[in-house]
Amino acid sequence: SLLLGAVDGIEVYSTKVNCKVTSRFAHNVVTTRAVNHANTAKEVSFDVELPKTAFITNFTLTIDGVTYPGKVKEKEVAKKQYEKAVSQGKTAGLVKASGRKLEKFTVSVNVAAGSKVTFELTYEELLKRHKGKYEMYLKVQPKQLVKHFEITVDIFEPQGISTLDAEASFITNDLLGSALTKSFSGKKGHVSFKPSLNQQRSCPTCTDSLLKGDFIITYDVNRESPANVQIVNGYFVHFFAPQGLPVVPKSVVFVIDVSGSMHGRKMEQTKDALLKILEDVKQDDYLNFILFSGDVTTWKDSLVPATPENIQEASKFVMDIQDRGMTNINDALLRGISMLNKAREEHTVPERSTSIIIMLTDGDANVGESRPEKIQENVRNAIGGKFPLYNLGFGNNLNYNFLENMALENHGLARRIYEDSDANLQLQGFYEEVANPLLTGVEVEYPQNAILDLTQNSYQHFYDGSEIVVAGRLADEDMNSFKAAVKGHGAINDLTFTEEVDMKEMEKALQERDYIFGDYIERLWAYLTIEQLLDKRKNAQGEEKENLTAQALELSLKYHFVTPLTSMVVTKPEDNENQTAIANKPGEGTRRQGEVPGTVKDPESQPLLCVFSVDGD
Amino acid sequence: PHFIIQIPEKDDAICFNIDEDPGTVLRLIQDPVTGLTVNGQIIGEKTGRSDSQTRRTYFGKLGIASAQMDFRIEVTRENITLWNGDSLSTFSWLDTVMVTQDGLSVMINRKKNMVVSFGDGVTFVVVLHQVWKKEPAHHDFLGFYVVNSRGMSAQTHGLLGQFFHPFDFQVSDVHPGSDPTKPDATMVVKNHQLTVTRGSQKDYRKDISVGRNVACWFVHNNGQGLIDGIHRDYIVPNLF
Repeated sequence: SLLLGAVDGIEVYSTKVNCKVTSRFAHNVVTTRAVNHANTAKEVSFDVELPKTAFITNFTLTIDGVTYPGKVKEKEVAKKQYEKAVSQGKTAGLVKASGRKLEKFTVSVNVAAGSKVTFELTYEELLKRHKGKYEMYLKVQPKQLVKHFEITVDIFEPQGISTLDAEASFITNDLLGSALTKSFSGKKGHVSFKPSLNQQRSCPTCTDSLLKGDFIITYDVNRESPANVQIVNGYFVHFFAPQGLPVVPKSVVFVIDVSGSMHGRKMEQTKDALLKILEDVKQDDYLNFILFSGDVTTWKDSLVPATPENIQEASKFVMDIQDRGMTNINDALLRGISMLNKAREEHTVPERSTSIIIMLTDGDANVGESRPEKIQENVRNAIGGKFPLYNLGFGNNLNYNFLENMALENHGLARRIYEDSDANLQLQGFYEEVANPLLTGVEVEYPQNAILDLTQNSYQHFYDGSEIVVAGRLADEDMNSFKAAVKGHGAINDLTFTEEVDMKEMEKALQERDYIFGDYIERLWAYLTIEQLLDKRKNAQGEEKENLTAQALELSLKYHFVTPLTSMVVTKPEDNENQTAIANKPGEGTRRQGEVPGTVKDPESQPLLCVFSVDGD
Repeated sequence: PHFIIQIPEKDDAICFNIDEDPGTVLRLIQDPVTGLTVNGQIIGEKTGRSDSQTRRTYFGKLGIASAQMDFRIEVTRENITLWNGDSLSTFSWLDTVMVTQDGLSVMINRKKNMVVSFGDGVTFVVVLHQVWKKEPAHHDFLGFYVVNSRGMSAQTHGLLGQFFHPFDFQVSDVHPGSDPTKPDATMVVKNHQLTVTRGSQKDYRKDISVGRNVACWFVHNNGQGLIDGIHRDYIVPNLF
């Protein structure tokens, strides 16, 4: 979107969002062009909301035909410029958190009278499969009517596209609906949204835009075979998503924070979600509830099967939950872990079943062991890598980094539950994602010495509707064939899926890859590698952390990704003064202060230069 | 479908056809001791010829079941479905996957074959015969081979199963038949005297496209006299 500092005189004549997706890897370019028709300079801000999972790869400003490209630098190097400005009492930031899924990139520049400006932001992300679909999320919010407004999405999937849909929350009538086209055939899919000026008006005589909301594209690919391997220029990616397997029974312990801070709406939403989840629990599953405040209580002493009678009793238990007291995370988690371990040791749950522990909390531990590092250590030792821990952080007032670190080091993940009206749906949604494990102990194997720089290739679970993605580099680009095997434990059997790729056939199959962009597998590999290195780094210490940081930094710089380790610097002429701005990619950190977008003047720098910096933290 | 019974002791083979209406299910193997059964459902050609003398029929669906393990496999020309009790796993002929559990392994080789082994004593191979999609007359069809039947009991029966036990036959009086390239002869088997014709059938286990010719004595009239009873005795209502 383009926010005009002054409406009068500034015309935004074009905003284009161009997305090219190749094998789930999305390359998005947002371009806005404006002209200052006024007699004086005007400030123009360029706002783009992009997914938190995306890495910005470029930002350029073009003023009167002169382009000022972005340069990705090591964060500390870029920050020195920035800190000099900050030390003079000025702050600036280009990216800040924006809602659940997005972060906002904002740049302001002064545009001289009669001058044209073009903003172009590029970002890339790997679309992840949830509940059987890949989702691309775009936020649309132009601040005025735009003569040429266009979103185009081209999707190329070598496996073939099975479904494609595009929905916009603001498309409410047939008139605007006609601006949206979507089509797919074979390997190619296309979505275009091109509303005319009249279609953009909120009413026939209005000058404000009704384009305000979410634009979501969802699609999936054909899955004639459970796996698909693609190889281009010596890099490969292996997608694995088998279908038609029975669900592995699970033993699940819900560890629920019922401390005083959960009082009211949070508690009600939690109870609503748990009641709904209980309706979805399968008969083969085992479950229990552990409630914690200052002390820890359990519904049952041990895990019980999800018989209709037990589910009925569990529902009654959930309805009667009352909030009270303080927060004892340590003892609650240890109780849950011990319960799962004991059930396994005593064979009271099926041999071929999997264990999951899900904790929901809205605050920091303040009773019993309250040191986060010590809790992490206790939990890590108790679980011993045997099953995943999922942490759901409710609300903003909590140490999310702690929850995330703890989940990551126990093969799980953390998720924020936002205190909105649909918090119960968020909880249910999370449960649905992990409710249907089809395989456990998944190992993806390749011929020894044939591959290098492999991304994560072992997973505790494969969940129905998701996808395992492994990428790497071939040691010998001239090899004729390539074999991959995926081993896992199913509900009843052990399975080994084998995928053999004939390089010549692969070449033919991917001939159309130029349709999108040629080096997508290499960039996908780099993206995935950086993402995983950054995750590992969160729990690493000392030399290991340094090594992980160095590897991630090297790749970020090489592939021009703005990650938490790098910053992007853009220079442009500005008011005969040097200006500096920086943006920290806002992570899910603890009580993070939002960065303030803006520009900072740095009188000591070279004249006619403005330095913007974009980075991720 | 055609049946080939190889008799290694005699270094020879006997073959016969079973001609029945498409949709008919035939019992191929039934072992009351191990609980293993194999049934096959017949399909015809795309252009169904009703004349039983000229029409060709094949197996389009196979059902392999182990009552003891509460395990079933349904093989069609598109999919392979495994049931463990009520739990269902579905694979396609595009998969290459090995499924293992106690006492059982199923190996699906993409677009080629499926090897099912029950312990060390029983191994079956199902071959997928794919034809050109636009071929006007023929469908894809399935071939079924018993590679190892050591683990089957002496009570095993069925169109194939009855031949797992040693049996003897004698061939004499080889003389020219109606086709000069295929001599007729007299076969004495199971106390029957039959007129048989020397011919050959294909074994596709190793070479799925060309196959290997197996010379055999062809028993006419749906194997009458060779098989116990008549072929209609082997018709069953369902695949399982």
